[in-house]
Amino acid sequence: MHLKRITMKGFKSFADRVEMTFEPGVAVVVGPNGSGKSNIVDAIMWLMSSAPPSGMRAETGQDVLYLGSAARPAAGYCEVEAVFDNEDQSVDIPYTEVSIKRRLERGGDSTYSINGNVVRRLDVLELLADTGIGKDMHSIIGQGKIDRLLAAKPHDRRSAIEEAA
Amino acid sequence: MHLKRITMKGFKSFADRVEMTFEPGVAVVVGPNGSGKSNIVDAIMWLMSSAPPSGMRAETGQDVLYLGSAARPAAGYCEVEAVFDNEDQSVDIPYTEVSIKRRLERGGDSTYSINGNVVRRLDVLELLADTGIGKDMHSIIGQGKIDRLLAAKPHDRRSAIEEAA
Amino acid sequence: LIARFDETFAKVKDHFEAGIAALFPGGHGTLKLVAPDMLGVEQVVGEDGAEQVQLADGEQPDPGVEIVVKPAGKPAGRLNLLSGGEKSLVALAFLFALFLARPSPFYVLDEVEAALDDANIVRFLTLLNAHRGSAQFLVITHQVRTMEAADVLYGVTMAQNSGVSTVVARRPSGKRSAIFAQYQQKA
Amino acid sequence: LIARFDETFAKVKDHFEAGIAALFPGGHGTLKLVAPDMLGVEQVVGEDGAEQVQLADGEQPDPGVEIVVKPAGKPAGRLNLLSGGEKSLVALAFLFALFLARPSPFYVLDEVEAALDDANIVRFLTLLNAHRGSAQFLVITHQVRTMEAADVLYGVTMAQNSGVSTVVARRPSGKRSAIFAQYQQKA
Ligand SMILES: Nc1ncnc2c1ncn2[C@@H]1O[C@H](COP(=O)(O)OP(=O)(O)OP(=O)(O)O)[C@@H](O)[C@H]1O
Ligand SMILES: Nc1ncnc2c1ncn2[C@@H]1O[C@H](COP(=O)(O)OP(=O)(O)OP(=O)(O)O)[C@@H](O)[C@H]1O
Ligand SMILES: [Mg+2]
Ligand SMILES: [Mg+2]
Repeated sequence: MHLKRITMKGFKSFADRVEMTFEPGVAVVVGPNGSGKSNIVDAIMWLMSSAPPSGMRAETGQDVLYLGSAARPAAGYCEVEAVFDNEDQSVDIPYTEVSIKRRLERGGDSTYSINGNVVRRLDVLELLADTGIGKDMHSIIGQGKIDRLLAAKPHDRRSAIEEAA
Repeated sequence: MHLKRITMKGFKSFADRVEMTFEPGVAVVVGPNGSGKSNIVDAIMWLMSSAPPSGMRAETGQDVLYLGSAARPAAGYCEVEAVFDNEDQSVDIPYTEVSIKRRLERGGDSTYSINGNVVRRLDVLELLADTGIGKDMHSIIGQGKIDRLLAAKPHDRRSAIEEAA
Repeated sequence: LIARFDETFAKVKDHFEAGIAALFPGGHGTLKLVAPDMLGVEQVVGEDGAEQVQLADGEQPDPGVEIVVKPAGKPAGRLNLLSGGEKSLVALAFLFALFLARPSPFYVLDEVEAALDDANIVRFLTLLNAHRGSAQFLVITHQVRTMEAADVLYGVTMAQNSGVSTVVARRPSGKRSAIFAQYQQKA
Repeated sequence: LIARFDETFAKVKDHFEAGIAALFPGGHGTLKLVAPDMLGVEQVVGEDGAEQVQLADGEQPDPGVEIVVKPAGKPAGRLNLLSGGEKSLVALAFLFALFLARPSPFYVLDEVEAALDDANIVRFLTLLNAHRGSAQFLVITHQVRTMEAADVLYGVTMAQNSGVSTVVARRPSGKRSAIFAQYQQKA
């Protein structure tokens, strides 16, 4: 199972729809300070993890919606989708491609869907748990977070290993 | 008033006596990870500030003494000295050069001296207060500490300005 | 004491606004005095019937200092919207504003530009360069551009697995980088 | 559950030791199970009279995991003695050990090598390169050496003061840097 593409629209500084396609190997993301690189990481966390808004550098759930500027109105909704290749059937679902999507309306709630079928957040988290993307998302190291692992208590490091068990 | 030189001996990884002479302008310090660059900053904080051991990345006061290795015994004492040029008499002391020194014996206490005369810690801090090196040492930004200023509460930022008043 | 604070605050604010203008081309920022943090305060009614805040021990709490920054074309306000590099730049603008209001004989900056991209490292060095004549800076770095800005370079090393630090001073090669020569002409 | 933890712990430990050997030439490190954190535990005396610890609710607390690292020629032990760059390297060794014990379809690393010097960036990239074939990595960076390691490069920009991000993908120029070609032959 590997990640084929990520699409964002209306999420933080990604006011316009942006699609990134991936292949196995190392994809390196570069760009000036403040251009939106870490916002991509926030989009992945927002879609795939159970973290609260502070996990995406937001105070409230609505903060992830594009805020607008003098030249452009704020977004009415935001949407993030990830599509995985499931040729190896590593996820027990009868599709060769798995799409996970989350959409949030301004002032409203989020809706999740898997391959176009509306599901609960829990369904998405359970699907991902099978793939090795654990609940605590240890596979995602946010900016400035590399040293947190060492500052953690011995008990927290144990739970990181328990999750890998 | 400007800094003419700093001398360290037995302080953290500076087992042997090391002297750095300075001139006005920009001195840039480079070197591999773990070579001892930030230990120089700790030495300056240890000598000139009222911060507790945690301000020098130490758990106890004795942690700043060179710990030794298989090839070399631990230091029995450590000493840090800073010499300032006082030609402009900005410090109200009848010398054109001002030397501040701190010495710590293993298992013992620290002694401070100004131009060779043993003084209390308070005397050193008062001498430095006149020069603009405030008690909170805002003029020293330790590694990884640049973002702390923004994370501080509005009240803490106020006290930084009060200190500059 | 309050009068001195107000005077210093005004100075720091001016320097901060100038610093942000230099570090965020097209953007702007300022410092504001804000209502004191409500922790530990009580609402009391004064003789004149108006509501007042006071600290539990009866003192009037001082207002705190809020930082407001708006990079060009971006939403205004909250510091937590800024990126890692943008936060470092704002912190540097605040620090240099403090330095200008109350000069110190020397400053120590330990890898303060680690989160900056190339263009912002140059802006930081230009800010540093503007103060080169009036203060001493001890700057620790791994960035090549910052090394080029040195009047003198110190190399800290440990002989092979010795665990003991030594320091060697050397003059940088004559070519202070072209960026600074250009700056010098402007200054 | 305990049996599975022990088995995974042993695997993570092995990978961690190998990671430290690669990142700290001449040094070594390991993971140890340590007595549980004494917060919230009570000392009770068991039937056999021996002292035991248990959680306030009667459970036996699990041991925590301690990281021990000793760079060559330096004092052993406490993590707080390590430098900024050394701490990043130890954290990376621990992460890659977790990755190996429980592979994930993709990994995201946002400026994890910001505190490293040139030589250690190359060691980090060599570690990354060793896993290139078995996983996907999304690596955000300002370091030129890391850009050279890319299979594909994404440039994120905002048109002049628009505040709106766009992304452009491009193949890196054919020359994956010499460091990796050398590594490839070894692997
Ligand atoms: N809801 C939002 N609407 C519009 N813009 C936003 C929103 N949230 C954050 N931003 C903008 O996104 C920018 C930060 O982006 P991000 O943190 O991804 O930068 P970055 O590319 O990682 O930079 P650095 O290299 O400094 O880490 C900020 O300038 C901020 O104004
Ligand atoms: N009391 C001590 N005795 C001997 N060595 C010590 C002592 N305290 C710290 N050290 C050593 O000093 C080293 C750290 O030095 P320092 O933090 O100055 O590195 P640095 O040059 O700033 O590196 P970086 O570029 O990674 O920030 C550690 O490897 C540690 O073992
Ligand atoms: Mg970022
Ligand atoms: Mg350091």
